[in-house]
Amino acid sequence: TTRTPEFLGLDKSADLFPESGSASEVIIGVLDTGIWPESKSFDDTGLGPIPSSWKGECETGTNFTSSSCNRKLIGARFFSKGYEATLGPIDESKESKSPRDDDGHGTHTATTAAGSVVEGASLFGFAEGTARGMATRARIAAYKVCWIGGCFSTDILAALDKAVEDNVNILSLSLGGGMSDYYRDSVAMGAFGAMEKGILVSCSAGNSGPSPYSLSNVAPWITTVGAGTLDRDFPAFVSLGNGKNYSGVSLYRGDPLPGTLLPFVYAGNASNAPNGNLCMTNTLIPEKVAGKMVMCDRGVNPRVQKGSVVKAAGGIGMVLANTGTNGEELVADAHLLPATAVGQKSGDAIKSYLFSDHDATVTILFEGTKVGIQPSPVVAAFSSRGPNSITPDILKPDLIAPGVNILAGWSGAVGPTGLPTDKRHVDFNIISGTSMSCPHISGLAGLLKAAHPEWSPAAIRSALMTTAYTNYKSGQKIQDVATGKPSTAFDHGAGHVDPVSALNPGLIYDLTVDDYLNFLCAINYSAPQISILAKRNFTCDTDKKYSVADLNYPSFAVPLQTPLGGGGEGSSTVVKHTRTLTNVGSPSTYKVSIFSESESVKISVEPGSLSFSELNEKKSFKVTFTATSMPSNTNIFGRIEWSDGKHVVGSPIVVSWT
Amino acid sequence: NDEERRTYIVHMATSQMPESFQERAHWYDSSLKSVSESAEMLYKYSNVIHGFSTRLTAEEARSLQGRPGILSILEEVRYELH
Repeated sequence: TTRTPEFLGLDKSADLFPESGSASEVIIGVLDTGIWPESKSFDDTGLGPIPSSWKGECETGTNFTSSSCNRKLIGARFFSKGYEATLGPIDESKESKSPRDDDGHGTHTATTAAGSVVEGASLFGFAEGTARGMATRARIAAYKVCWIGGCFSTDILAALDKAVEDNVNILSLSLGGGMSDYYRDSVAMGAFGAMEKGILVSCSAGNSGPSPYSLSNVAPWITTVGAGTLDRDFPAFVSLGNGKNYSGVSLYRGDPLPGTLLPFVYAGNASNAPNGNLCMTNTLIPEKVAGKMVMCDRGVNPRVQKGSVVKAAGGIGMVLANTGTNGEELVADAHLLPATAVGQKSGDAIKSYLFSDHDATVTILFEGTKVGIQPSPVVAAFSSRGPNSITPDILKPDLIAPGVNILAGWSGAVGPTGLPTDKRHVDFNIISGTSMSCPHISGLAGLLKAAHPEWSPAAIRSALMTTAYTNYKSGQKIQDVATGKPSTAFDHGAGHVDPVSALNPGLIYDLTVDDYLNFLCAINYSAPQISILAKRNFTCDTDKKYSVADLNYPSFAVPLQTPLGGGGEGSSTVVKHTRTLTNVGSPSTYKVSIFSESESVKISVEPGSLSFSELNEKKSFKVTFTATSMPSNTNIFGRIEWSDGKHVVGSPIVVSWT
Repeated sequence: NDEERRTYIVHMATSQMPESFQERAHWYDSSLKSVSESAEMLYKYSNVIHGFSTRLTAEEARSLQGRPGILSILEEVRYELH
């Protein structure tokens, strides 16, 4: 990626992270659409021999041989038996029956996590710079599980099974599927097995935001990653015939528009289809569109396809307007015709002009790449949001990372829009999604693993979470682009990742396999349900009191019930959580600070001070939440911070009433 | 359609494997063959879960569910890229 290393402070702190040795021992497994091995991001210059721990393979198949791998891309496998069992044999004229990536997504995620340094990277000159993965010296193992028809659970489980056997250290999964109990969800089950072997599993949170309860991959042994923006934009202004200008974004690079205002029509008025405004395939009337700029509404079909539909109908350009679903979030695309995307407010204003002037005209002014955009990061509207619908007592997402307009490696088999009509070939592409934020965390977790090989997956996640930030340097809270207001822990979890701070967190909240098994007892899973995950007989002790509140998680979620009828005003509920901190720094004394945004919840921590004299020393504390009854759907947010003056170990708090 | 085959992931309780079997794979095979002569295994899982995946009719799946050592039988789920 370009820009994200600078945005995350990795460029200024390069000497803090191991450059060789342990860094090149870390292996990141990526389950995705495969890999394009010819990408410059897989150049293995300067890398030593493949780690001796590696047991994987470079499988052969369509246009992929064992020599496709090297000392950077050390493994590549494909899993298609489940896919083929359901949908029939793979059509090798359309997709490679091999680890080869015909889609681009897998190459993008793998290079984001651990791509080598490539100078002069860009997409048509956009986002130009030196591209690199987060963990430049880590090794990559690609596991192709996603095909044209989707990613099947049997194949995903097989890939996870093999990745564990191959000895990967980190697993990155930028995929998800609905919401189901952990003993029914293949990703959760596979991740549990990986976690048992000391592998950190990082998963995307999903792109179903900003609706609440829209998260996937919420198991507590998974690191769940939401998406935020960078300080980079690709402005392309809409200039109307009435003299007004509106901000938009675009990655269009091609024949420029004529330097004059052009006739402008709303797609909904150039179609006989009831949803003509969406510019779906074959819905525009060419006679009404030919030679004109067309305004389309976002939604239902892919954004780039709308541009293709306008072009096919004879349109010469497109203005793509967000609707309420996306608000003011602007996602740039490498459209096949001159086009720009505008937010809902601008879109509404442009529509007013279009509806009021039968001779409306417009042009688009493309401005290239701009950096230093503030505020940044902001939470992406599409990033899935809490609460956690499976276990509301575990706050998810865990944190956010860059996931909007991310430049990274791409497949040579497909153009940047992914459309069949797009015959352009690019080495790098710019795309958005929690798919893009997840491998940022996977790579950063790889850096931490290299720096602290002894840390457990939970310790690495704790370091990433407790050092994440929730405020800009100005002190203002990180914004949510969906609302334009401050985001909450349901949007950003513990906050935005700060890898330099995560390297030296001071204290960590650690978790063992037994802790997770006790968690399963606490959520009342039956013995067979637990056995599915544990892979052995495991019976909860009937004499023991299990509580989710005691899972040593680096965040606090306190779901409460509003009394039936909404009464009970004045009555209070007391909930106690227990946590244990492990010292991973120098001897020090930490003092607690408590922040609550409402008097309705009183939070106390006992003891208020913890002294650590040795490395790995553990100290426990209790948090008491005393909450008065509130109407359902009330959420109160807060924060607990332990600090010794040098480190700040922060945890978000959410108290919610349903 | 009861005759239609669907893909299932079968979770096995290996602690309940009869002593007559030396290897899990043989036990999985035997369990599967007890409900379907024609069904083939897609994958055997040995690290992150214990079990296998296969194609079964609804009746075969119900029958397998009742066999000793079967923890659960879950139908294939399609996931999507984010």
